[in-house]
Amino acid sequence: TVPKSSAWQKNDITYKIVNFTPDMPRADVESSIKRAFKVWSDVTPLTFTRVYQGDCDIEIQFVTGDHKDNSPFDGPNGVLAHAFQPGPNIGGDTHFDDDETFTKNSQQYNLFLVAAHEFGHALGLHHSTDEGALMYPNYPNTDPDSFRLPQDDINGIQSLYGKSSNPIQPTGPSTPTKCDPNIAFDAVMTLRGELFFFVNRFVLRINPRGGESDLIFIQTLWPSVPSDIDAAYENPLTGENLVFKGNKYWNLDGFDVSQGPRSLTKLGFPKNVKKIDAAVHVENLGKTYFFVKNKYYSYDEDKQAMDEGFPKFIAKGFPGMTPDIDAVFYYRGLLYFFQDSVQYEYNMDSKRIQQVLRSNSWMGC
Amino acid sequence: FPAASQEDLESKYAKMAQKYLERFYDLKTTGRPVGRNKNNNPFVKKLEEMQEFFGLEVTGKLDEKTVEMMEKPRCGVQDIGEYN
Repeated sequence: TVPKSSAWQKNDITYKIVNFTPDMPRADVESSIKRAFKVWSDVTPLTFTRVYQGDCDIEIQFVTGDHKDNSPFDGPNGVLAHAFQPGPNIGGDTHFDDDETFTKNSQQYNLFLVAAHEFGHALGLHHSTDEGALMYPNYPNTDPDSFRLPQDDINGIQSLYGKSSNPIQPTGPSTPTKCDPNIAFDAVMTLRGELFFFVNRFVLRINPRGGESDLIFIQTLWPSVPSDIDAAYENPLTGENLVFKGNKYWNLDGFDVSQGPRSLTKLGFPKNVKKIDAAVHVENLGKTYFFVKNKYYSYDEDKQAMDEGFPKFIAKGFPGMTPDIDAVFYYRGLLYFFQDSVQYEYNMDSKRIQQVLRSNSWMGC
Repeated sequence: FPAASQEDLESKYAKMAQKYLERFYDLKTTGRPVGRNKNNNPFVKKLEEMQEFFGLEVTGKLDEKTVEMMEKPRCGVQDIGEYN
């Protein structure tokens, strides 16, 4: 952050929208800007009031190329916007490069996400090194509708302006670190020889043979797939991956979303199954197992139908395993179950747990 | 097919990287120190600073991942450090 003495020395900030982008209806620009300010006012005592003429603290403009502030824009892509730190005159002012296409949806570039970041600067925040933070310098491919201000940004802004007067203090999501021994995964799947570990908004992409891992926003790879997914598996017979959230699932063809969302009932689940905990395809059996609380279902990929006699108790089909499985994947003849920060290497032939590991044993920590 | 050499990558993206570091890492284009020691090269120093910030491998060289990161759309808040 800037030094506290360089932040706004008042809590009531005014802003003015000087002009509009032709990319969006005016009302959508206004609502995106309003929502971007709310991101910051929700976690601090700051208030933002729009003025229509005269002086204001934060002047908002859509401009192109050289716009006479010694920081010319560069045409489409590249730099999307910039803002000045708090202060009089140009201080706090926020400029959007109108050579970009701004949107209200998840197409690039969502105006709300860009504006929320820039207003962080206009309030005195620098860039963050936290990849999941709003103040990370690169545009995030993340679902704007489910946006929550990350904790890193909350800590930054509250260090300048203090906490919200709300009796329930807001908290935000933290960015997972692969070597955190307490990391718990939402789902794990293989994809064409690589491993994908889903954790809240992110996926950790790892080659099991070693090498670097990447932390990526889920929507960077699959724009229409939501965050916080429940389960995922790869079916090498069809070459497709399926990811699940709630009573819906999406079909992935590599890095394309080929179909979805579709209802769980399409797979033959009874209507009372509202979500599944984990899913895995076992290659040599041609079966996919779905884990729901203390039971599991078996799906025959050849017949494309649920096997009869299911669901069965997990404790019966997988002795040693307990209910509420977070994630599971199949690798080289073995199953790897995840529960909280613990991983169980399971041998289906001997029906025994062979090894108990940390959930992040694949991360090379 | 011959593999593209590191040198090709560096010469291909040198200009882009120079502009990027000038804009976001305050790389000065004048007053370059004399000498061949890489530690004296402000371009390398700024490149290392950028690589460290983004959690990339700090090589001081324009490798593929660094170029990829530089090409990502981003915020251009270069004035925040200088404006008063």
